[in-house]
Amino acid sequence: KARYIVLGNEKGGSGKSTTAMHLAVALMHGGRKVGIIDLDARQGTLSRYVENRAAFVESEGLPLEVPKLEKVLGSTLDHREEAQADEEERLNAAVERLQDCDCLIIDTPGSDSHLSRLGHILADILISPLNDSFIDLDLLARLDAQGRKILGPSIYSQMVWEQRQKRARQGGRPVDWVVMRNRLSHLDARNKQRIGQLLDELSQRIGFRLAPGFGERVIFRELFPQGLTLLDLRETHSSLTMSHVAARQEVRELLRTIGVTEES
Amino acid sequence: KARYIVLGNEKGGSGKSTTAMHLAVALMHGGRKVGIIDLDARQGTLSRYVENRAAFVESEGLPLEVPKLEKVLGSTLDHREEAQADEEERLNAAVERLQDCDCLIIDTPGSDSHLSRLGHILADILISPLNDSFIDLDLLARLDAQGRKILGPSIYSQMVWEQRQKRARQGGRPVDWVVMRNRLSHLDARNKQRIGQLLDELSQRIGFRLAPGFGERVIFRELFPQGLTLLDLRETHSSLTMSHVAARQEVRELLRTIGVTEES
Ligand SMILES: Nc1ncnc2c1ncn2[C@@H]1O[C@H](COP(=O)(O)OP(=O)(O)OP(=O)(O)O)[C@@H](O)[C@H]1O
Ligand SMILES: Nc1ncnc2c1ncn2[C@@H]1O[C@H](COP(=O)(O)OP(=O)(O)OP(=O)(O)O)[C@@H](O)[C@H]1O
Ligand SMILES: [Mg+2]
Ligand SMILES: [Mg+2]
Repeated sequence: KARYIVLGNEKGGSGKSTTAMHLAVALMHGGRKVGIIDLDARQGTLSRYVENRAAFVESEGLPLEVPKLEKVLGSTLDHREEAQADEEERLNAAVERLQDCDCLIIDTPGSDSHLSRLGHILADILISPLNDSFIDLDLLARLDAQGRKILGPSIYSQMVWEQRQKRARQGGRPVDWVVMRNRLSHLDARNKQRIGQLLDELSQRIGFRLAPGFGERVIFRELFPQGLTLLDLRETHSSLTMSHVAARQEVRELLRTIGVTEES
Repeated sequence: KARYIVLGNEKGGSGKSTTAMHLAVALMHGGRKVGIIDLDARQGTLSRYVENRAAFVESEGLPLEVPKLEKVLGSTLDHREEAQADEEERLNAAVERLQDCDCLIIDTPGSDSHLSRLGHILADILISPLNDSFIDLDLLARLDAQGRKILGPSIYSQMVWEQRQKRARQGGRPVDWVVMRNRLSHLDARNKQRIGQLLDELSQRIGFRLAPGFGERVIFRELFPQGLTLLDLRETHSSLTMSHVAARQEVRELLRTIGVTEES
């Protein structure tokens, strides 16, 4: 049975699509057959990333895998109930078309949507990237004015809770929720430490595991036009910098945290 | 007549809410009466920022202004046309309640929504923050695989174009569209230069002005729990670092670019 890895966080720009692509490439390098479902298909960052890859691999004749891609757009039907039924049907059809994959990676938008909630119910593993910022943290939990005490859950953790309940009611295995710090600064140690402590405490209270995360590195974003990631650089014989080596290690750590080994 | 400044970019996490708050505080320090309309009210980053400010100013007895705040949530009506009419009516009512303000700042979500489009039509000045990344650029324009040639507009620039047309048809003054680079890295000069060149070219082709933008600085995000910005630090007698001084200058540059002087 395929494993479903969902990238979710209602906070925009936290790194969902970037992380999704790096995971997909890491799993393909490990010999797995990977399918991608883009539930943020209007913005379509992940779809474009994959399409850029397909075009570049073809034009350069590179020996690189390209994941199968299914885009599921929001419904254009005017009545909410009909639109939701239409979305559910098209998502199920997309899943059906990817049933020969070992692993499905599902990207969701940085906002609340019916498709996103459906995606969250499918998650065996839910990965939520997070900028190291009180603004991003605010969607996970309400804090006091000093930013020290946790006052209660917030809109995204409540949404996750609701979907976990629905999945349990449908007899599904529990969702393994992993929160991952992203774009970690190499400079401001104080802010980093404060956010780190709050996340440790939050993980106990809200029920998620913490992954080590990704640093702020330009290599995570500069290969988007070619659809490549730093993991592909071996094939294209480019030279690796210190930051590339560190970034590769960070991707490997994430795979280890979610219990998926690189080699299949 | 009040000036309407809209923060818009369908790309999530580009810095809309952060920029909105810093503009609001800069304008209040300049003696203007500022109203805020949050069209991303479910996520509500700007609303929370303002509410945190109100609570902190009250509990500490600080001599700081707090902007008037109007939240406009998405409609819960089931039929699309009725929902859109409901949203338009509530947005107009919010604008009405802020008519004694000199300046209205409108924050929009990092996704496409009917409320966001309505907000864009109201814009005298539209400010679009942008991460210095090909991923963010992809929503403004399609590029070739080398990331060098502009192939055509993309979903967000098309949406802006449509709203500008609607506004022109309603007899409104043209929207002054300003794109602002945000979270500029102090390190990767090569990526920065490539994106800079593309933006220069894009601004001619798509019709926007470029603002100098904000650097990646932790001061832009660490005061969120208190609802403060670096502009308020004078009042709270904290010591200013080099980064604070640079950040203050960046906010001043943005005000100059949009033609709003600090002192009213
Ligand atoms: N570790 C990283 N280092 C440097 N830049 C990064 C990193 N992760 C993401 N980015 C950049 O941050 C921005 C947001 O990332 P991304 O688009 O993947 O987030 P998202 O959560 O998918 O956003 P949305 O909510 O719009 O779907 C992009 O410009 C991306 O290039
Ligand atoms: N100049 C900056 N320096 C450092 N961090 C920044 C800067 N601008 C924004 N951030 C951080 O980047 C993240 C995204 O910013 P923000 O939430 O303002 O963007 P947004 O466009 O409003 O996002 P959304 O699409 O979710 O509404 C936040 O964690 C914020 O603290
Ligand atoms: Mg995304
Ligand atoms: Mg925002």
